[in-house]
Amino acid sequence: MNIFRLAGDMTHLLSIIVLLLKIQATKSCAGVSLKTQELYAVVFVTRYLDLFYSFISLYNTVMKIIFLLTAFTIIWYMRKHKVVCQTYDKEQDTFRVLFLIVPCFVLALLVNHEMSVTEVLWTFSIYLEAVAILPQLVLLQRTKNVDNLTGNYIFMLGSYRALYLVNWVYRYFTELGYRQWIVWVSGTVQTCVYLDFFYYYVQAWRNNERMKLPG
Amino acid sequence: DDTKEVKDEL
Repeated sequence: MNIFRLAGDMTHLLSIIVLLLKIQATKSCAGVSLKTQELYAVVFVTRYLDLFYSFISLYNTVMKIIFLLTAFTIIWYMRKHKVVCQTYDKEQDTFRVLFLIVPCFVLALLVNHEMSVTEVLWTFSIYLEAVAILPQLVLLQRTKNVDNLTGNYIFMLGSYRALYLVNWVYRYFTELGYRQWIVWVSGTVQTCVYLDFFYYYVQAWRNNERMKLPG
Repeated sequence: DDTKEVKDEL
């Protein structure tokens, strides 16, 4: 564990906490894409199957359980909570997620470390996470309302993987022979997907104004 | 090929 990876994990955890707080405090999920939340739940389920058969560390196990529990809690709020679910803009959150899931799964079948069920599912989760934010970014473009907390949520969610990129560079130079091409390429694509959002987020922050996305 | 090391990252 290095400081970059720890910072990445904490940023990831914080992003989820911010989203949960937004939903619980404001009793509203306006501007939040349920599709992205469901894609992330799929990412966590397919990636953390090893919870059942391999123990890495207490930290690793606890974090995986927290990510799984919070992901399903957010989905429960957006689908079932009587007040919150009325604030979900269903007609705007229409991204065809199958166009993300199917290509990622096919790619996981073609490019992976080993043709086993858990390895293919794990690889699928790596590819899917790279594009899971797309429904959320599309929803922002459509609804234009980037409220502060949702903006912070997306910013931190993008930042965590950028910190992981630094972690991979660090590990490459400090751990002899350490290589993870699949994760590195996917993580780079994932971070690039956020670049446009980062640009407008930082601009709004520097001008100390509410974030607005172009027409 | 990639380090088939244990998946220690989240």
